[in-house]
Amino acid sequence: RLFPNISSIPSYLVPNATIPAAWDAFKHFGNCHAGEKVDGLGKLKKYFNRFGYIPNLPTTNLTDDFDEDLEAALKTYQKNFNLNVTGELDGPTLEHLVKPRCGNPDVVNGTTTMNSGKPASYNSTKFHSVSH
Amino acid sequence: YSFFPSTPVWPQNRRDLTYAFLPENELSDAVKIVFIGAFQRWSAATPLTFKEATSFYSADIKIGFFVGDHGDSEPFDGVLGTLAHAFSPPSGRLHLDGDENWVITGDISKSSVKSAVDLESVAVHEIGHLLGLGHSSVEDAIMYPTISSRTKKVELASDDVLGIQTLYGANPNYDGTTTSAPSTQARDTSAAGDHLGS
Repeated sequence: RLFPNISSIPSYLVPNATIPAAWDAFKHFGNCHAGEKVDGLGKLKKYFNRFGYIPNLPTTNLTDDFDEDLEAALKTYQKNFNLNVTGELDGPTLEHLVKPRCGNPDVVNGTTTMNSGKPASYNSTKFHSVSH
Repeated sequence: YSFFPSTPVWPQNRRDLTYAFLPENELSDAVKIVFIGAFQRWSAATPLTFKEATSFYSADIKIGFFVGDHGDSEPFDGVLGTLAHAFSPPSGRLHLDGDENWVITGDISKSSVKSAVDLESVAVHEIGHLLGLGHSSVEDAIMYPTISSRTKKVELASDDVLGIQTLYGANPNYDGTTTSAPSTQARDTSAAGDHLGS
């Protein structure tokens, strides 16, 4: 599946007839939050396990519960990717989760050196204002 | 920028690294040129050099396209999802998902295929891992973990340059820009003046 340029991609792949992308199913978790139970949420836990956010995921009895581990993973993920840290599966977070990415983990041995592993001052790249 | 745990790097006596492509992939010269360009972006900023080896098995860096489970406990997952992965120094293994619709040259943003992925963008990122960089939270950085399909991002950002130069030092000839690949086709040649390192 190596194409010299975009015009060499065969017509059967154009425009939208492609196989669903690997994580498209996550789009159905909109506004899901702690305490809920949603079919397929276990797959999201596996996603977070793969990229280091839930290091000790049970191999059996993997539930679809939005539990504390998932909430903590979400918060770390949101911080790493400069998203609003809500701990919920909000729109911007879901949009980001389904993006293609590198297979290397963001968190190794429970330690992230991305944003969430840095001192707060390191992350002060944006100014926030409050209206009065 | 970030490093792998324990900050592994290529040893001091290995600054001239060799790379090779999995023979079974039978890659065209056009694909190999993309990797030459990707390596050049890192060598421009550091004292590291990269040269193609004649033997895959003796090369420092081994590049291959694989589908699904390929024996390293990190199976690929088909179209999009995980695009590639690479190991920390001195492993030298760079694996790309053979199921992706990789585009070698041209303006990928104009593709009507949602799943088209720019090969050089991913190659530059994965080479960063091969050299010891982890993921970055800086969205403009090459080492940011995600990349949208139909997107080209190949210029090192200041965050990438600071990271790699912390590991290996600077190339004395580095002027803040990276070299574009020696391709005969149009490439993104925008200057990296806004990505200058300190």
